[in-house]
Amino acid sequence: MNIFRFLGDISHLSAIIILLLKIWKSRSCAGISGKSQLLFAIVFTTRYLDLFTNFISFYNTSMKVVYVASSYATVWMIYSKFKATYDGNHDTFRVEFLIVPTAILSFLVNHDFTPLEILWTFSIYLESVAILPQLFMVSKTGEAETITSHYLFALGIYRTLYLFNWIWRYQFEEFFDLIAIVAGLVQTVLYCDFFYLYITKVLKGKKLSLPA
Amino acid sequence: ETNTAAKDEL
Repeated sequence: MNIFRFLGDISHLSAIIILLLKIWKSRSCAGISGKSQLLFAIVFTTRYLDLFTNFISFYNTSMKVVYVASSYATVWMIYSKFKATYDGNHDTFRVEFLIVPTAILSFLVNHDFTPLEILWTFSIYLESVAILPQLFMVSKTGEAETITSHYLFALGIYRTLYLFNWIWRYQFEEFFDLIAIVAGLVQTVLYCDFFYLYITKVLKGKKLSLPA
Repeated sequence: ETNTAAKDEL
């Protein structure tokens, strides 16, 4: 464990908590893409199948449980509890264009052709593009609530910090995983446009508005 | 060298 990975996990956890609280407190999922949350639930499910078979540490196991539980709780709130506030007309990204190519790629490019490894690889590839429906929805509605932009910032920063974690691990642990690194780079690049708007607008107290 | 995948990471 190193400071970058720890801060990354904290940032990821806070993003998940921010979103949960936003929906629960405001009893509304307006502006939130249910499709992205569905993809995140798939990402955590396919990545943490070894949750009960491969104990790494209490921290690792407890964080995985929290991630999986909160992603399902978020999906449940969007599609069930507060579905009346779900803005389906703006959440129109074709997720099959994300799921199918990443599934095929995980069969072609992986570290080991075993079910668990392929599912892990699929979850890494899918996570790198899972935010697209949400970013697409924000660009379609032309703006996002400030709390939603904080959620997106925390979520984007987490994988950016993981990039530094991989540099650290390469330097000091002679360790690197090209699949995770390349997917993490793609994931971070997708946020660049949003990061720019967040830093130039939201941090100056303005509302986040994307050019529609 | 490429190590095994980042399985100890979240």
